Amino acid sequence: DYVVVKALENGVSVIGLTRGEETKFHHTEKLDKGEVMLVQFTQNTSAMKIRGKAQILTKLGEIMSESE
Amino acid sequence: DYVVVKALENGVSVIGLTRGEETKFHHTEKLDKGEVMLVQFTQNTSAMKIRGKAQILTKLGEIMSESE
Amino acid sequence: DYVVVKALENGVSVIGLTRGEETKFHHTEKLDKGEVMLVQFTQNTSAMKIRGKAQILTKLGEIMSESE
Amino acid sequence: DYVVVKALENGVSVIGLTRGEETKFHHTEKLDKGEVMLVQFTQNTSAMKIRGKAQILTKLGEIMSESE
Amino acid sequence: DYVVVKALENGVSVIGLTRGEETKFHHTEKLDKGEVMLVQFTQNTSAMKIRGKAQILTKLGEIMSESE
Amino acid sequence: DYVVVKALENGVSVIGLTRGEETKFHHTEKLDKGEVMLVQFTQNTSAMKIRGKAQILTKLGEIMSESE
Amino acid sequence: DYVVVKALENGVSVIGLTRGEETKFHHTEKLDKGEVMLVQFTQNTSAMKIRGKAQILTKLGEIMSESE
Amino acid sequence: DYVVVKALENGVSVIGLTRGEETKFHHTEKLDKGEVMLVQFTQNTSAMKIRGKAQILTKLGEIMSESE
Amino acid sequence: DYVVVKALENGVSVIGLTRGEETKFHHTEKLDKGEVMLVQFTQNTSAMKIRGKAQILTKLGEIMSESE
Amino acid sequence: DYVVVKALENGVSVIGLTRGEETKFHHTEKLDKGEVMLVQFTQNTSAMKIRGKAQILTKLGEIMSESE
Amino acid sequence: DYVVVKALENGVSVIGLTRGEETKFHHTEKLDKGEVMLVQFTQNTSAMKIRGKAQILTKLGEIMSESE
Ligand SMILES: N[C@@H](Cc1c[nH]c2ccccc12)C(=O)O
Ligand SMILES: N[C@@H](Cc1c[nH]c2ccccc12)C(=O)O
Ligand SMILES: N[C@@H](Cc1c[nH]c2ccccc12)C(=O)O
Ligand SMILES: N[C@@H](Cc1c[nH]c2ccccc12)C(=O)O
Ligand SMILES: N[C@@H](Cc1c[nH]c2ccccc12)C(=O)O
Ligand SMILES: N[C@@H](Cc1c[nH]c2ccccc12)C(=O)O
Ligand SMILES: N[C@@H](Cc1c[nH]c2ccccc12)C(=O)O
Ligand SMILES: N[C@@H](Cc1c[nH]c2ccccc12)C(=O)O
Ligand SMILES: N[C@@H](Cc1c[nH]c2ccccc12)C(=O)O
Ligand SMILES: N[C@@H](Cc1c[nH]c2ccccc12)C(=O)O
Ligand SMILES: N[C@@H](Cc1c[nH]c2ccccc12)C(=O)O
Repeated sequence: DYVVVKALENGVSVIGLTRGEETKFHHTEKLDKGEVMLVQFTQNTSAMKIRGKAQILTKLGEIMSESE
Repeated sequence: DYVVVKALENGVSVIGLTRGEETKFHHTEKLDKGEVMLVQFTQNTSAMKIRGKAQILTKLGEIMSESE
Repeated sequence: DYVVVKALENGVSVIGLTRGEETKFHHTEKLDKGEVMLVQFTQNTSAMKIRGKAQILTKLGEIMSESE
Repeated sequence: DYVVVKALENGVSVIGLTRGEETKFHHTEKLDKGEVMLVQFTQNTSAMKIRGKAQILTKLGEIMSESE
Repeated sequence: DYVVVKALENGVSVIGLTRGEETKFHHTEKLDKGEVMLVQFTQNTSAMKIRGKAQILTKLGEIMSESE
Repeated sequence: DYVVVKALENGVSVIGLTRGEETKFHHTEKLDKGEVMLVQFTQNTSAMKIRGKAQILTKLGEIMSESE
Repeated sequence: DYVVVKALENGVSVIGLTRGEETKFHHTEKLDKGEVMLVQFTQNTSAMKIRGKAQILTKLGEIMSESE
Repeated sequence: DYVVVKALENGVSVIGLTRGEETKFHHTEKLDKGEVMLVQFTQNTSAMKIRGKAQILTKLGEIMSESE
Repeated sequence: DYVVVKALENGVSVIGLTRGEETKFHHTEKLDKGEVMLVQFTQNTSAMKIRGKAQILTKLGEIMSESE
Repeated sequence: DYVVVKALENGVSVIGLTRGEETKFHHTEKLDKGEVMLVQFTQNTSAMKIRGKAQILTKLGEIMSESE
Repeated sequence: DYVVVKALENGVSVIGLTRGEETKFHHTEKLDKGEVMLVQFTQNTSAMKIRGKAQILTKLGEIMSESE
């Protein structure tokens, strides 16, 4: 399982949260406008958070994250 | 299996409930308006609860949680 | 396998029944109106019961539970 | 594999029959009108019987049980 | 794999035949009119026979058994 | 894998042939008109033969056997 | 994987060829007109040959064998 | 995986080529007009060749071999 | 996984390339016009090359190779 | 799982990020205009980043990365 | 998983990149115009690059590589 994130503005964050008993941020990848990132769920990542304006493709459909 | 939650207001809670004989909250992730979270069912999480106004994509279809 | 339950009134109960030779209630989760819960079948839960008015999404289709 | 049973009258019975060489009732769950139950086939349950008026969702289609 | 049998008259028989070198009846479940039974193929049951008037849902389609 | 056989006349035979180096009849089940049988391929049965007038549902489609 | 053969004339042959380094006939089943046979590929059978006029259902489609 | 070959003339050859480092013919089955053969890929056969006029059903579609 | 190659002229080559660290030709099968070959990817073959005019059926669609 | 990247300008970067507790760039492949790259998720690569103008085919749909 | 590459000009390169911590070219196969190559992802190949004018069939759709 992977998802696709395309930044629609500078400074979009793709955040990985830890798998296991604890849930905390283990990595934040910053994207510039137009960059595309493809990220898997992994042994270390069981949740993700997306901040900033981005187009997100998932197997459950497409969705847009928005900045405040 | 993962689900997608997009907060439609500030303060949306995505709550993970423990797998096993006991069922209790092990983590609550707060989302600001527009943020998108992707969360898996895991070895530690066999149920989830969503509070506040959010758009939720699941393999069983799309549904909206609402705040009181 | 998971199912999605959206409470359409306060006090909806999502009840987990034990897997194994015995069948009894091991957990009751109360939902307030508008809250959404996603629950898996697990090693501890092989049956569920839903009381109160709720919208239920399952892989077999959508169904509504109703209160008396 | 699970099935969904919605009671359309009080006193609907969802009966689990034992897996193995012997076939007998191991549990009867009574449902009130409007209650919904989701039940799996399990290591202990290889057959089920439904008595009373109920709507039943299965992967083979929807069917109604009726009371005499 | 399971099949669904709805009795359309009293006295419908759902018969389980043994798996293995021998083929004989190991259980006959009697159904009253309107009752619905869901039965799996199992380690003990590799064939079934249905006597009496019933509606039968299978993954190969729907079929009616009829009484003489 | 299972197939469904509905007898359209009395005396329909559903014959199981042995799996392995030898191919011979290990069981013949006689069906009366209207009776429905559901039979799996198994560790003991790798071929079947149907004699007499019957409706047969298979994953490859529906077919009718006819008596001479 | 199984195939379905319906004899459209008397004397149709369903021939099993051996799996392994050698390829030879291990069994020939004769069918009378109207009889239906369902045959699997097995540990002993990795090829089949059909002689005489028959309707053959396979997962790749339906085909008719014809006699000279 | 199996394929279906129907001979449209006498003398059609269905040739099995060996699996492994070497590639050579291990068996040639001759078909008379109208005969149908069903052949699997196996531990001994990783390629096949068809000579003469035949109708061939494969999971990739239907194709005709032709004689010179 | 297999592919189907039908020669549309004499002298079509179906070439198998070795699996592993090295990539070289391990076998070339020559086809006459009208002959059909079915070839698997195997433990020894992880790439193939087709020279000459041929019709090629693959799970990704149909394609024609052409001679210079 | 693999994705397809076609460079629509010179200097497109396909970046592999490490699997595991740490997330860092382990390889950057530069593409010239018109070149096509097919890249898998692997034991070493659990995330990818694409910079510059490219057409990207994924199982979740097609998307374009853009340069600033 | 395999992909299909048809050279639309002489000198098309199908390049295999190594699986593992290092990413480098392990093989370049040159194709003449009209030749078709079918290549798998393997234990040694986790990425590929195509240079020159070619038609490429993948499970994610068809795409053309172009020469400068
Ligand atoms: N090293 C991380 C890379 C990663 C995968 N998915 C992610 C999502 C967000 C941030 C980082 C990641 C991991 O293997 O899990
Ligand atoms: N550490 C948690 C992260 C998580 C996954 N799904 C969740 C749902 C809600 C809250 C936290 C989570 C886990 O692996 O289970
Ligand atoms: N601890 C419970 C959580 C749970 C899953 N599904 C449920 C349904 C109802 C109530 C509780 C649950 C379990 O792992 O089984
Ligand atoms: N304890 C039972 C619960 C159950 C599952 N499916 C059922 C159907 C009917 C009655 C009880 C059940 C079991 O695990 O098997
Ligand atoms: N004890 C039986 C129950 C059963 C399953 N399928 C049946 C069909 C018919 C009669 C009984 C059954 C078994 O596990 O096999
Ligand atoms: N005892 C037999 C029952 C059976 C299954 N399929 C059949 C078909 C025909 C006759 C008997 C059977 C077996 O397990 O194999
Ligand atoms: N004993 C044979 C039965 C059989 C299966 N498929 C066949 C096809 C043709 C003839 C016989 C058979 C076997 O197990 O292989
Ligand atoms: N003995 C051969 C039979 C066979 C299977 N597929 C074939 C194709 C061609 C010729 C023979 C065969 C084998 O098991 O492999
Ligand atoms: N002996 C070869 C046969 C083969 C399979 N696919 C091929 C493609 C081309 C040439 C030969 C082959 C092998 O098992 O791999
Ligand atoms: N020996 C190589 C053959 C190969 C497969 N796919 C490729 C793609 C490009 C170049 C070579 C190849 C391997 O098994 O991996
Ligand atoms: N050696 C790398 C090759 C690779 C696969 N996917 C990639 C994506 C980007 C960059 C390199 C790669 C690996 O096996 O993981």
